[in-house]
Amino acid sequence: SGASASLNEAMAVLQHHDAVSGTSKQHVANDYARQLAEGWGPCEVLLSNALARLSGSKKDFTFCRELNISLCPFTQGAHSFEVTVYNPLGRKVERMVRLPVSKEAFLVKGPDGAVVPNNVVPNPSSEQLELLFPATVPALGFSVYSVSRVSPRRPTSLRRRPRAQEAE
Amino acid sequence: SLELTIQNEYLQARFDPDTGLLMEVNNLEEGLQLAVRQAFFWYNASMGDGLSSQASGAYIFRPYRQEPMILSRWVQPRLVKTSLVQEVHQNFSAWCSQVIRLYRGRRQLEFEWTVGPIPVGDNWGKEIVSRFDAALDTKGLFYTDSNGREILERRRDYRPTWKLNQTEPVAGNYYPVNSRIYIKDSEMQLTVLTDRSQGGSSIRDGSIELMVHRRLLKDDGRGVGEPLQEDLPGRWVRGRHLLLLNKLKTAAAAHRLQAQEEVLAPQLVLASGDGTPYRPS
Repeated sequence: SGASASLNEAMAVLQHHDAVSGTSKQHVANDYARQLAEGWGPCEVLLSNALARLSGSKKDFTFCRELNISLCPFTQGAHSFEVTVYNPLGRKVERMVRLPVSKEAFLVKGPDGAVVPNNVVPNPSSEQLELLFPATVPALGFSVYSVSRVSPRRPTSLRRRPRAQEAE
Repeated sequence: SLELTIQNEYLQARFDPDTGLLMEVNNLEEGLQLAVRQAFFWYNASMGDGLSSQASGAYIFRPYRQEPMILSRWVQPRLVKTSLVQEVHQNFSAWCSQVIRLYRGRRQLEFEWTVGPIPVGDNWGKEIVSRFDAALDTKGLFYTDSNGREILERRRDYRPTWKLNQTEPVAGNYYPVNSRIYIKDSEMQLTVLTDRSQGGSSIRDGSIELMVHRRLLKDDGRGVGEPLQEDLPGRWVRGRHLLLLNKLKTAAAAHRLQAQEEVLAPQLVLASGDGTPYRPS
């Protein structure tokens, strides 16, 4: 079962001015980080339960805590996966989703099954590839996008030329 | 020597072919053009001097010299253009790099910086800032927010409720920035949205700077009892600044709506595909 009480408590502790401004001693900062991390675990379960109920389907939801540094073993290893984008704002938003991946070609489909344009771009800081696609999310709601790997299209320059041309 | 430009339907950013640094931003929708340079600088942290024994530390920002040193006068830029995004990758040093990014359909220029571990082998504490220098006559004024709610006017070397004797020309003009800082002249406004609380200022007219990382070697004697040092090899941070250029009358709507989308950003949850039907029981 999920719970938000421990994260609530950790957030309450972190209202202390030392945590807000970063003026705590190092071992206290470490403890703040520990409390936040321990509080977030049961919250992930809570969010998974909520999403299962709202979507009508129970899944093994995965949270990538290191997306900010372009690390997500799940998206980097999976052949296909779903991305649920939740919008906490009271109006529709459009957002570019970035996910670290290890391959270069993907097929992304939106909530209505339509193909969504996507690109794979290099991230120079982490030397990773990142999948990029635009997501539209309703107010206080979520959209589910499906992503699957496809074979990369052959670049035009690598296509075989007719023999006569090769000889030239 | 080719001029680098990234552009979408609303914005254009031009880069200096000699330095690889940003040199101009154009708002194509509103017909605005502004010369803006952006680079990373570092302040040498004070360990105390003849005027005061106060060192720069966790509580106190006190640079040794008032002029920061530029991290690199030029970068080797790398351009990436796809149908959804156009990016310029800049490498300032072994420990500071940046991607300047323009997404299709977006009205802001994104700066994703990666800084650290800050080297301190030379025994100099360092405080790293990202600085935007624009051709705007701002008359000593700049604006910072208070928890994303009230925007407060800041005047250089001035406090509204007492006569200030300014003894720290840089640190004495630094203010908390929780979500945004901006400068303006009679025609246009340049706004920078942050993804976290940072210290910021406008030390010169037309300039905005935000402190992105710091690593210090001496305790400032204000209670923490430790220098703002890190375990070897040190920490690195990555964050984003969003730059908006607007006419005065459209600026507030632009930065307020965009800041909402940053503070309450969409959250991602991943799953491996088909699940089993959910039953409340």
